[in-house]
Parts: sequence; C-alpha cells; structure tokens
Amino acid sequence: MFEARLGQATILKKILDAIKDLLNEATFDCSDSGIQLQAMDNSHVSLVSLTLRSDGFDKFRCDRNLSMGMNLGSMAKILKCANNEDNVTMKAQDNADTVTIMFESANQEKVSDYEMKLMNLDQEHLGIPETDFSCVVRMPAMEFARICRDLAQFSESVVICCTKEGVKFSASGDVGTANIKLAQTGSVDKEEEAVIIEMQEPVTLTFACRYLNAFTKATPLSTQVQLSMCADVPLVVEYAIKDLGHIRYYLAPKIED
Amino acid sequence: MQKSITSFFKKK
Repeated sequence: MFEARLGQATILKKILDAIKDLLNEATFDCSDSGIQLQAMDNSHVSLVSLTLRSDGFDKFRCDRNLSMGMNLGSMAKILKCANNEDNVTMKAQDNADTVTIMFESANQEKVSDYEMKLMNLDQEHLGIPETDFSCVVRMPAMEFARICRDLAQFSESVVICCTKEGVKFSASGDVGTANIKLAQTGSVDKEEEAVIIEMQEPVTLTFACRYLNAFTKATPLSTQVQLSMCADVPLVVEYAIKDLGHIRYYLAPKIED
Repeated sequence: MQKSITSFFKKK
C-alpha cells in the first residue's frame, strides 16, 4: 500500500508544471524515504531529478517499493481539477496498475477522486557522479528566469561566465550582443534577494537557452535558484521545495564544433 | 555542438 498526502494541491501543480515541458512521461519511484523521479528529456540533453522526502508529506506510507510510470499530460489534466488549497492524496495498492489521486476541500465538503492508469516505462537510471564544482551561484529565481527569457531573444545559446566578482550571462546573434552582469550582493535585508557566489576557479560555459527556459518553469517553487558549474561537466540548476525536497536539472554544455 | 547528457552520466 502506498499513500502520500499533501496539505495543498498547489505544490503538486507547481512540481508538475516544472517538469511537464521537458518530460511526456516519468516514473515516480516510491519508497519509505519518499518519492524520487529521474528522467531525461526526449533528446537526452538534460536530466530532471526530483526528490520529495517522506517527512515533508502530511501523511506518507509506503509498505513496498513501488515504481509508478505516469503520463504527465494525464496527470496535468487531473491536477487541473484541484483547487490550490485542496488536500491531495495519492494512493496505490502494491503491484497496482492504477493510481488514485484524491482532492478534498479544506472544509471536507467536496471530495473528488481520479483513477489514472499507470504505464510501464523503460527505466534508464543514470549514475550522477559527485562533482567538486568550480563555481556555485545562488540568486533570486525570478531574476534567473528573467535573464533566460531576455537572452533567448538574441541567441539559441547563452554563455555563463563566473568569476569571484560576479556572474555574466551573454548571448550573441544577428541582432547583436547582450550581456547581463550580476555582482555578488554585499548586505541584503532579505536573504531571497541575495546573489552569492562561491568560487574555486573561474568558469565559462555555453548552454542552450531552450533548456534553461524550460528549467525556469520551476520558479514558482522557490525564491532562490542555485547554479553549480564546472568546466566540461553538466550545469546543475537546483530549486529547493520548502520542507519537502528539491528539483534538480542537469544540462550538458555546448562545446565548440 | 550540443553534447548529450549520457556522455557524462552513465547508465546504472
């Protein structure tokens, strides 16, 4: 028996919004420690890794490890039927081929349940090696989304250059060149507005705007985003999900032809 | 050139 309950459907809606542009379907691996999802996008350029800890749920029970392959388009249809403040419960029997998603209004007067067919997906889990990153940048998630959106107008690629002074995002194309520099913030009143750079050595890497923009669909989950970079390894874009876990996106760099 | 993520992370 698997049962996981969250106080607010809005969190699950935001999580789905953060992955459904990259993934058509995905396997949710459930164990007593929580829910894990790891999947590559169709073109195998990026990898999504979602971790939801069991202690972050209002109720969590998972008697036997369970892998639930879900069509994310179908899940989005179901979540559209929830009000943001509804409680949401996911339930499945051991070895079941369906999952039930139930919404309850705060006053318990409306209860709806949706049974969704599960899919058998080819699971290809990738091993992610530990990396000592050259640069780790923490910045407001909305600022990162804005930069990715703005620079995508100028080029398919964005160059991220990080030094101890700051981080520079550049794009160059037919229109010309765009550069956006963010300096490390001195003192800020609000932690969520800070730009913080931890640098071992400077790094310059090039990434596809299309994927960065897809990652920023996770912006509503978190006030801050963390970018971890190292020469010739994938970028890690991480959004914390408060009291519940995190979503990490890995993006392979572009290299000179 | 766009590298593939599988050229960095290997199948388990």
